[in-house]
Amino acid sequence: MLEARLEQANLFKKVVDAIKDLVQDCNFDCNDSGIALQAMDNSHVALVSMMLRSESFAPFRCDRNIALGINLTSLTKVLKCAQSDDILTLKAEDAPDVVELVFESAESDRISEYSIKLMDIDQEHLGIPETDYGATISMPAAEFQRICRDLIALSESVSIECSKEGVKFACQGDIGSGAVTLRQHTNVDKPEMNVEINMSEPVSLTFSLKYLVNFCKASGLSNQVRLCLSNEVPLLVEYSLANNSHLRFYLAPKIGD
Amino acid sequence: TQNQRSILGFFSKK
Repeated sequence: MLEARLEQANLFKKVVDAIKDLVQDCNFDCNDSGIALQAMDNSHVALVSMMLRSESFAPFRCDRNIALGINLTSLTKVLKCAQSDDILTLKAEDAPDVVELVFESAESDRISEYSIKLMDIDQEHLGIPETDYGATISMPAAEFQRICRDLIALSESVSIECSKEGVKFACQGDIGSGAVTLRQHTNVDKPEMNVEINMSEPVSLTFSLKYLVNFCKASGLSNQVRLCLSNEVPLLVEYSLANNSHLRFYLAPKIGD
Repeated sequence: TQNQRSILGFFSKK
């Protein structure tokens, strides 16, 4: 059986909120290392990969591998019933028909119990190769969100160029063009504002802004976002969570013929 | 012109 107690229901709410517009029906794969999710969007352009490690829960118990097939719209409806500082416990039997969600108020004696019917989801699992990326950029998540939202007003696509000069986000559209360049930057008082650029080779790639704006819905999960790029491979957009947990998005590039 | 690739072209099915 699965029993996973999360001190902050809000964390799970934010994760589901961040991915629900990208993927609809997902298997939450539970085993003794934690709860993982991998899902592609309908057009097979983007991939979501979430890992909530067992250390993020207290207690965490999962005796055998259980796949919880859940519709994220249904899950969102139930998670709305949790208050942000509630404690969340996920429960399921070994061969479950339902997943149970228990919300407990830390301050009062209220206990709310909900269940969601599970679905049989035949999901393709993709192997993501270990990649030595040509460029890795860590930057404030809010800054990345701002850049993507600003540039989508002008164009469908953004080119991300990483060179010795820094990282340049540039777009061209019908009304004109836009570009934002960031350089490495250390803020001693506010390290969450740091921009760190590690580059082993110059990288230049083009991506759909629609997807990047969608990924940025995860901005509330982490102060910083990490962008990993290599020429002609998918972009990795990573939001680190506590206890070595993470929410990762992969986006296939646009490539000229 | 730049064409949108599929993620399936990069990651293999397990």
